[in-house]
Amino acid sequence: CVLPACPGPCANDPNCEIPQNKTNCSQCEPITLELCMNLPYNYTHFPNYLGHRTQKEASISWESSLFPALVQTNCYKYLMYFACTILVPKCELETNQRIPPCRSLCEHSKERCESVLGIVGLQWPEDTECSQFPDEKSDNQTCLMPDQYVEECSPSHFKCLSGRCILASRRCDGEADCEDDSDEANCDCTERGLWQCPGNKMCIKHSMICDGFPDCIDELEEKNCSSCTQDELECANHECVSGDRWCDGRVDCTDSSDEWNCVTASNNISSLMSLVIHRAASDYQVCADEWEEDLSQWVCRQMGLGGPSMTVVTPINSQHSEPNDLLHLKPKWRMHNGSAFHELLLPGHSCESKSKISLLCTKEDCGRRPAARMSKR
Amino acid sequence: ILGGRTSRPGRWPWQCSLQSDPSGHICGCVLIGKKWVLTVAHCFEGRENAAVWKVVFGINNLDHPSDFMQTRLVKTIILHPRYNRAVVDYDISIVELNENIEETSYVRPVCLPSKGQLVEPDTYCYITGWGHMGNKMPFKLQEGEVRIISLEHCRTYFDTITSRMLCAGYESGTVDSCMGDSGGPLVCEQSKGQWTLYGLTSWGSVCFSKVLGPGVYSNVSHFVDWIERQIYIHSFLIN
Repeated sequence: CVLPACPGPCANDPNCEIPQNKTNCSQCEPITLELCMNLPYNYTHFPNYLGHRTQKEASISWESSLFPALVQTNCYKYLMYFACTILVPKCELETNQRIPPCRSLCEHSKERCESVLGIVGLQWPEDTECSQFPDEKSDNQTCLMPDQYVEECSPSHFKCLSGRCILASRRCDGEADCEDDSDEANCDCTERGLWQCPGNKMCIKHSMICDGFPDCIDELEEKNCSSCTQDELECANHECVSGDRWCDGRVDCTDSSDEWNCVTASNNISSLMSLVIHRAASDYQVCADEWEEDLSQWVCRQMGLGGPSMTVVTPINSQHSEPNDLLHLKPKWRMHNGSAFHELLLPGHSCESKSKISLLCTKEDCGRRPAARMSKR
Repeated sequence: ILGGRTSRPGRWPWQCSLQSDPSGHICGCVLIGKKWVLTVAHCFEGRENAAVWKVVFGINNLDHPSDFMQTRLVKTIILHPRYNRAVVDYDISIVELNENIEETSYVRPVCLPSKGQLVEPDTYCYITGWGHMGNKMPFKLQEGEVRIISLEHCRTYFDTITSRMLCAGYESGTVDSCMGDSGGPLVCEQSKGQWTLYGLTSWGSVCFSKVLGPGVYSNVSHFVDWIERQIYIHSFLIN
């Protein structure tokens, strides 16, 4: 809870804002750790038996990647179950009590699997001393033992026909990891609930289609993703925005792609070229009236080229460019400090100087380190 | 860094330390611009709030603040929208500092590769960091020379290698990155004396054990477009 009203033990109770729950709140919380979402219980209690204070901490812990990897070795049938009882201990809703695993479950897990860890130079996690858990034969304390319904594999695993659990990332990876090769059977995309790229056999999640990120060869999954009208343009995430709002200095696409690459200048000395603004799907040049060196720096920085710049004013070749092919600086452009350069420009003004701007931008110096200090010996 | 050596102060002026109280150093990071730093997305798991972080530049010994040290707070954390925790894919993030650093001999940005500029297999490059050395955590910045390994060859070690990753190291694992190096640079010297960032330390096999294999780095060349766009958006469009 983010409210200060929920002190100490109630901090994790989702209902702690309800007045009467400030103190006698439930200390059980729903299990959210994906690794342990198929347990015969759904509520847990923190801190756990590894000293993690929250499920978030448990989810990024060393043990939460160690145990699933160890389960693949088939060292003990109920290892994953044991791992979950210490990562996300059961919480008894009626009593708010944390229920530990029985000592024999811990001892069997450790006996069978500790030696496997030794082969790769790893130790069994320290905090799991089995003597801390109740002995189901002598103590009369409740503890957890697996029954025949317990899942041996976690949701992050694929279960071979032979019963072995392998990490889901090894399913259909082209290498047989199950003794019976069952992880390499039925691997075409649709059988795995995936989409097959046209061209190569690559499988991608349906959520990756038309999401603006290339996955298939030639970005085929990003084709025909929108139906923009004649006077609209397609954003990188395939939304449609009217053409006249393209490169107007205001973000209209939710991924801001209508404001990308709006300015072009040359970045190598050999091909000095005019400064070009791509606005509303047309290209414009920039009139030289009132141009200042600060503006050249502004344009170059906007293009990620913060090094020295060179500005050249060139006469407009009247045969080739119509007056309305030019954009003009807004009066008081300096007040727009910090915004995109192309926002400072207006169409449809006369260009007194009959000249346009050509610009060369260069990269800032980078990647150099000071010469080694000379120290006389 | 396993199998490396202590660096001379000022040798890697783009290296920074991503710190969060009370732990102190959590991850490495790399200066790429006056107020822009790269690191990996997995460093922010469980600590997504920018307010809990600070970035320290110009130090060699974590335990001895130097005269050249500069510390900045974090204004914005931009995680790659496709970062995938399960297979550590798209493991990259951009950090916007609360104010510009001052460029000195000890605090300088590294170059980013140009679009499509890739580093060739068998090229020798450097990794640096304050991560685990296999038997202890160092105070002084460590450096190690590693060789770039082709993705095909790397796939013989790990089966979740994607084009967003870069592999470097040695079959024997003698020189490798380790816990605490994450987010730090893998840099290669291009034209005389100019260094370019090709990788960010991301993951690998357990590095203080006998398990062998190379280290896996986020492939910066794959993300240059995304990096430049995010910097442009956060500099000129979000105000």
